[in-house]
Amino acid sequence: FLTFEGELKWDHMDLTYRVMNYSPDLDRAVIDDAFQRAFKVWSDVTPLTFTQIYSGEADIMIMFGSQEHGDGYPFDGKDGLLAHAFPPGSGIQGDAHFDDDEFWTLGTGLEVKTRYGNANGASCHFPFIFEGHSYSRCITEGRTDGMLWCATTASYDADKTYGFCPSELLYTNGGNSDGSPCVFPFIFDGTSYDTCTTDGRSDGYRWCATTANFDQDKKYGFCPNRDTAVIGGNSQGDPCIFPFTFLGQSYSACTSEGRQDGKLWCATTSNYDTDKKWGFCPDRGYSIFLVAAHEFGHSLGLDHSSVREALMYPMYSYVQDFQLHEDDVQGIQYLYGRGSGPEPTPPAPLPTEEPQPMPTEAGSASTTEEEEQETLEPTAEPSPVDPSRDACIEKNFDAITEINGELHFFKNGKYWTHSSFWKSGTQGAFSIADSWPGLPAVIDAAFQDVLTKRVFFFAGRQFWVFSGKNAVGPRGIEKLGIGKEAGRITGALQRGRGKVLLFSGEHYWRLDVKVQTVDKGYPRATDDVFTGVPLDARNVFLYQDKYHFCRDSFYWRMTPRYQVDRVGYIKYDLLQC
Amino acid sequence: APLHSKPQAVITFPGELLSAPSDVELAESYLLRFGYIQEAEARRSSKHVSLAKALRKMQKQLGLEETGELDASTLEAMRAPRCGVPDVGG
Repeated sequence: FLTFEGELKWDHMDLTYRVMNYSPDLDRAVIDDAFQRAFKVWSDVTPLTFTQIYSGEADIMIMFGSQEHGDGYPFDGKDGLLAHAFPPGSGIQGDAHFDDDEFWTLGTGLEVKTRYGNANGASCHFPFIFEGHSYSRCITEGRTDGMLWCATTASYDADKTYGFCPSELLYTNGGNSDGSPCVFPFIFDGTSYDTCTTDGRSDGYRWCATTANFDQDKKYGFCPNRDTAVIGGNSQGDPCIFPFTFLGQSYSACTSEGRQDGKLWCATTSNYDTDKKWGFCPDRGYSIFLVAAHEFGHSLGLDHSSVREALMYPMYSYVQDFQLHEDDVQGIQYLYGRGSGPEPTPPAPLPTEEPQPMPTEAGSASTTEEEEQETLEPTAEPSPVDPSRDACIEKNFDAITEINGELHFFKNGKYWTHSSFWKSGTQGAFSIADSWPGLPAVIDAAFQDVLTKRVFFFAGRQFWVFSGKNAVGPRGIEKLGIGKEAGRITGALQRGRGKVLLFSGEHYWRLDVKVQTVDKGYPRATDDVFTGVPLDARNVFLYQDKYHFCRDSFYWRMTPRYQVDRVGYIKYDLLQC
Repeated sequence: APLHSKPQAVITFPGELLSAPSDVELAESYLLRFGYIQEAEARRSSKHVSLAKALRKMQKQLGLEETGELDASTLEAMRAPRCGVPDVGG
């Protein structure tokens, strides 16, 4: 981090700010809320407090302006320079200016004003949480009438405020209906649909009927996807298809590769190299919250950081779940100290209870004292700075799987890795959100496709496919052909040749990873094939070429010939605590 | 400091031909605007001013590979939307 020359800083902690004018891109309340959250980023880690005033001279005066706006430091129209701010002091010092020629959003695109519901016309808040899942678009989930709705706060589960999304979102394009709106429900192939669907198509395009019965009337159109409907190119209005191939590389998000103007584009088929179909990605704008948090850092005395991931890095990049970087914290605390926040939570004490007796077969846990002594590994006292201690005191991991040669243990938003090859052993806890942005804190299962190295994550009835940090999802597992009898996926076993077994309850499905559809003839009963392992296993995964089924503190290891050859303790054998 | 006028010096990059004029103009403007080269420094120099040093400074500040050349990643960084506060100087 850097501070300004002379280490300019405020000489008082109770700072005031005043918003002089507002961008027309967002509601005043949304902007006020964004600024308040941006100041809270800094007040959370310092003794500073921020109070909004509505008249007179505040310490930090905030305004929107374009081109030359009175301070001799002109903006430059759309894009380029986004904002600037002055270091602490009197007069113009401390003030923050935002370029009014930018398209200000919350970083995810157009604002959607709701109708009816109970939010009095407030705008959708993207993303929002509904039934534990995160959504960045209007949805029909939870409704039987096909009406699109959204939450107007970050969590519908907590706040219950919502509204309906404008029906213009469902006006179709293409097809044979000249832009008529979708009709829900509609009948296709004898089944009733209350949302747009890709069923019946092999190109992944979402469509809907524009009458109540497609089977009878054959009238349809493609559903607009506000998130990814392209602009211009040669595919106006068509949705981006992710992933797509460009110059032999796979892309799961819009990219500026191949362009010199920095504009983001995507392919509208899965292979640009062969099909050459493309368009520009819709403008998601710039997050007023993120830019404001950065500028307020200047207002408080921080200069630009050279740490790419830091908030005070000069270039803009959107992040969905923002967290202040350690470099930013060190910088601001260097100037103002730490504040009266709570001390870090001391590490949990070591468990003192006796280990459970080792089970002798699936479902039973009886053993003799001699067997107990024979099977228990020596439990050496961990060193005071043993980084694997946290993983060693966890019970009942949400998911366990091998990724890039390392066993990953997931629990409540965190994960640990264990390598039996490196001396480093168990490492972590790491943040799931940092490594795979957009995933919920609790995942049920995961597996890595051996061929493409993509990682599939499952939570509830949703799944995500990650290439690095780029994700496609969430999508419903019904897209894979898994029926409603599966509440959640509890584990996965790679079987080679592009096939993966997905377990749920006492059944499993065989997934063709390439086409992302389960094979015919499934589900099948787990104990028809996998005899001797618990049918209520919490985790199922492949590791070192053997199948592992976990329940409580134990795992059952099975050979590819379906023979259980070991039952052991997860933490002593797999984590090597 | 705000740019009152474009620098008069002709900028060259050691060891390679000039890129397309628009790239050079972009680099000139960027390096001056964000404090990697001072106007006085550009005026003091002869007509041909090496900016390798300024580019290296910028590349180091932004966490790029320090080539001293106007390569693709440097140009991409110069085109990226950003804060208007200079990286160097007051």
